[in-house]
This record gives sequence, structure tokens and C-alpha cells, in this order.
Amino acid sequence: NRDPSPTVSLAELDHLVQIISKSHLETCQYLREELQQMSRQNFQQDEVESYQSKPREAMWQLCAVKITEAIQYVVEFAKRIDGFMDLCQNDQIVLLKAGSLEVVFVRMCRVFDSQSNSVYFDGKFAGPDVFKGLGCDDLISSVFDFAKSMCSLHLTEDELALFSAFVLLSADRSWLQEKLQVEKLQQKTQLALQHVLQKNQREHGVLSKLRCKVSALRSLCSRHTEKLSAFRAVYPDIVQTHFPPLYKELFG
Amino acid sequence: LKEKHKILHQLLQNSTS
Repeated sequence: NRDPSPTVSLAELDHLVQIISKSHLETCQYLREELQQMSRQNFQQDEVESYQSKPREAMWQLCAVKITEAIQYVVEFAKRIDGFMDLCQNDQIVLLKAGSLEVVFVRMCRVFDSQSNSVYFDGKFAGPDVFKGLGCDDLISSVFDFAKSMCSLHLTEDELALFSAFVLLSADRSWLQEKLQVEKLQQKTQLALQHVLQKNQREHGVLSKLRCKVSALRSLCSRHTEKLSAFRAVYPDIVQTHFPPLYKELFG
Repeated sequence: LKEKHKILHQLLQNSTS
């Protein structure tokens, strides 16, 4: 719990909240109205089986495409965060390479239904069994657990936006050239998040719960990298020729 | 890093719509 920096006024925090929330809403892939209209239809058993009977490489490719689509929205989100584009190009790339998938996992709670333990994927709601063909049951189950636990916090869009920005602006990423600049941005974002949580009269524990989520996100992403390496070792040509180029750039 | 991340760099360069 750092003391608020004397250089950040309440007006500045309010402005930051506005900018980051607007950026989030403009780039969140699915609008709240669309989410409400989306039929909460789960895949039928025959559809689940059809995903499960896909060759492992086809399922990996499908998921790589979906992740890449989601990441493109995160890149747009980053570009609209106040101060992000003022960072040097090296640091913009470092932050997105390390943090874009983490933000995709954070955003997943918007399209996750805790009751049925399913996530919006490829047109309907999918439970963990849909992803069996990937051969990464443990990772999938951790991703679902993470989404469920994010949902249980019932974050508002403002809070989600600020937490996403906080994750993206992590100043402890390796290879940053202007660490101090990133640290300043992250600290301001954290103050804005605290400000919003206070304004929304959230209980004190939410911020510390969110801090725990940061380490959970890192673990999910490093396990994704491990699973990809294992997959690539068996199917190097599939990754090389069929995976989206942006996915390969980020995780290769 | 920029050289190894041409697509990401390009996405960052594209103006926001």
C-alpha cells in the first residue's frame, strides 16, 4: 500500500480512470450489450465430441487463431492507454510480448459463465471438455479456475479496465530499457485502481486478491509457453506453416 | 527486438481508429 504520490491529483486520477475505461470499452472484443444478447447456449454433446475428435494440431491451430484475435484487441487497448505510446518502442514490445496473453486471461471473465463453468468460444459456450484435444488438461483446468475466481470478484468494467492496464504496465518485465517510466505509469494506474475501488466502496481485500491474480497470470502464461514448446517439438511444421504469424512472434 | 517483432511493431505503428 504505497502512499499516493503527491504529484497525482484526484482530478488526474479521475481523468486516468476515464481514459483507461474508454480504451477498454472501445477494444474489449465484445460489448456488454452484445454479451447480454449472446445466447448462453452451451455446445451439445455431439458438438463437444466433434471438437474432441479433431486432430491435436487442428485444435491447437484453432485456439492459436482465437488467442491471436483476442491479442489484437489488447494491442489496441495498450495503444490507447495514456502514456503507453510515449514509451520507447522496445518497451512497448516488451510489455505486450509479456502481458498481452495475461490481459486476454483477465478479459476472459467477461465471457465466462461460472454456473456452467464454460467460456464463449467459437460461437457457443464451451466447458473444459471441449479443449481435451489440445492434450493440456491441467493448463485448461487452471485457466477455467482462474476465470471462475476472477468472476467471483464481480469487478465492474472500470475496475477490470484498470486492472488490465496495471497488468500490462508491469515494470518488472525483463528487457525493459526505461524501467522508471513504466514504473511511474504502473504506479499511477494502481492509484487510479485504488481510487475506483474506494469510490465503488469495495471491501479492502479486493486489491490484495487482485495482487494474487498477478502471480497466477504469470504462472498460466509460462505454462502456456511450456505446452507450446512441447507441441512444437512434435509438430514443428504445423506451427511454422499454419499458426498465425503474430502468435509465433509473441510466443515463439 | 523490433526486428524480431515486425507484426507487433506494425500494429503499434498503425493509427488507432
